[in-house]
Amino acid sequence: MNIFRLTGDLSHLAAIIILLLKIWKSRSCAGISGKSQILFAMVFTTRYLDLLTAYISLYNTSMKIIYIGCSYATVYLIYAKFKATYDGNHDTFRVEFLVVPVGGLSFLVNHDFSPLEILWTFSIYLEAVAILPQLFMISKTGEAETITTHYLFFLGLYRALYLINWVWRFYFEGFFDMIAIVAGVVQTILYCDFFYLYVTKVLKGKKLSLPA
Amino acid sequence: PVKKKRKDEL
Repeated sequence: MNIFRLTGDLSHLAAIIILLLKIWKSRSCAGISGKSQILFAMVFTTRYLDLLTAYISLYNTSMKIIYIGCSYATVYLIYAKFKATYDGNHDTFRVEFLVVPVGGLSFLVNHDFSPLEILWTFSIYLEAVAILPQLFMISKTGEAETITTHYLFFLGLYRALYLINWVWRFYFEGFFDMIAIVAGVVQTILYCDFFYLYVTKVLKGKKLSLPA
Repeated sequence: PVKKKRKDEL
């Protein structure tokens, strides 16, 4: 464990908690893409199956359980409890265009052709593009609530910190995982446009609105 | 460098 991976995990946890609290306290999921949240639940489910087979540390196990629990709770709040506030008309990204290619690629490019490894690879590739429905929805509505931009900021920051973690581990431990690194770079690049808007607008107290 | 396969990252 290094400081970059730890702050990355805490940033990820912060994003997940911010979103869950935003929906729970405002009793509304307006502006939130339910499709992205379903994809994140798929990412955690396919990646953390090793909860059943391997014990790495209390930290590792507890964080995985928290991530899975919060992501399913968020999906439940969006599609069940606060379904009336779900903005389905703007959450129209065709997720099959993400899941099918990602599924195919995880069979073609992986470290080991075993079920657990292919599912892990699928989750890595899927996480790289899982935010697209949310970014697409914001481009359609033309704006995002400030709390949603903070959620996106911490979510994007977490994988950017992981990139630094991988540089650190390569240098100090000789460890690297090309699949995770390439997917992580793609994932972080997808946030660049948002990061620019977040820094130039939201951090200056303005609302995040796109066409302007 | 060796590519350790133990998945210890989240």
